[in-house]
Amino acid sequence: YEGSNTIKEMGRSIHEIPRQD
Amino acid sequence: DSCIQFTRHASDVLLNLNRLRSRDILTDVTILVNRQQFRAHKTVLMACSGLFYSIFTDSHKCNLNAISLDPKVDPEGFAILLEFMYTSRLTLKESLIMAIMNTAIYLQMDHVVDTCHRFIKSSDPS
Repeated sequence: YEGSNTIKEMGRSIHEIPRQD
Repeated sequence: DSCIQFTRHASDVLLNLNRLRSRDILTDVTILVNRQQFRAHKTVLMACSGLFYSIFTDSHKCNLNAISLDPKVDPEGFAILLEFMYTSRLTLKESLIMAIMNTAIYLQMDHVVDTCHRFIKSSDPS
């Protein structure tokens, strides 16, 4: 959906899985 | 009505899938290329490669937990393409370009093949 009321959210959308140590 | 489009969502999901791969979490197949082994998620492989799509949509093959590729496939070229699948970044080294392109042809990654063609053309001094 790309309607005129689409608000862009530029930040992270989900939690970040940690890197492998 | 309004809609919030999270512009980073696709890349955030891919980043997490790559972290899962590096920690070997829910990876469900081993790809054997000559003697090298690569762990991966079938869903990611089949989303990126026509060959893997054909293999994993085949009811006789979809449950395989190891797949051997043609011995002519270059493991370094495969490693670069696997990295691309999980990161969107394709490392094109001149010394490996033919191996990468031939592997991409074999894996049926058509857009990558086109990109390799353009890279070769742009590198050719004549």
